[in-house]
Amino acid sequence: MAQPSIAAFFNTR
Amino acid sequence: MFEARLISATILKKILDAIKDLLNEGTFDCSDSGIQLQAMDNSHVSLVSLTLRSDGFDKFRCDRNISMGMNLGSMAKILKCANNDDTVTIKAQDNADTVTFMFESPNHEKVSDYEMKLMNLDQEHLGIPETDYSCVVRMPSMEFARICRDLAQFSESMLICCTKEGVKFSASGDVGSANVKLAQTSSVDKEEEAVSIEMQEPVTLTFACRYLNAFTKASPLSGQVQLSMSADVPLVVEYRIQDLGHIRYYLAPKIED
Repeated sequence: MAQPSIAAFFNTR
Repeated sequence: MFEARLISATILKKILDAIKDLLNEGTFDCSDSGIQLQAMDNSHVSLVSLTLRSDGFDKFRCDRNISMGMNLGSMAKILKCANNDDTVTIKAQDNADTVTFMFESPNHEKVSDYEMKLMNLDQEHLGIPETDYSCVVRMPSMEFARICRDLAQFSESMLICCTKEGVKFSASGDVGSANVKLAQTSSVDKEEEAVSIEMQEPVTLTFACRYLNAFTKASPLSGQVQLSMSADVPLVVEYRIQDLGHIRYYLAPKIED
């Protein structure tokens, strides 16, 4: 299974 | 001028223990509402979000918003120099490149101060959207730590399956498989021992044990931990810090290759 980066879920402010 | 005082150094030591395995450094953003730190771990898999409210401090003064980038290893060295019952005061001048930690013994007969260089950290802030979660589980933090430790022996990933009957933690690997089921408690002597589940929809998600175990380093901060889950969005593991704030960890579920 793959581990997505947390950054993919939240917008950069 | 920034100045924040806590009656007991223990709480700050526990907060640092809860983040220093995941983060090498972090920026403490200080404003008159309190102190916030938000940072992704070194591999950008999880996110740590710490909020300490100004009204939770014994004394809090922040004339101008300041961001203090700190090396957490250095901060840990300094906090080791404080006794648990020492009062701790964090001080910085506006636009300063250092921060001072002052420790005072309860009888005020010993006062120490440690000055630490600040770092310029170029950290991106992530906007975390408000989410209504399908399942919210509250359980004793020590129980969650125990389950994460036990199941990590079997696999690098753990399945969390939440229904209205209860929550099940599973792991399987070469050795075999492990399942731990917790039912919602009907009555408990102490509120801290309760397991409670608020469920809109059942969820089953897979998470990396390594990160869950890192999050449980916050267990000494709170008797209870809250797990908020929805399909395809990051899990939130929250520890409330009594009268002061909270620490939240975000971890995306693993996905099929």
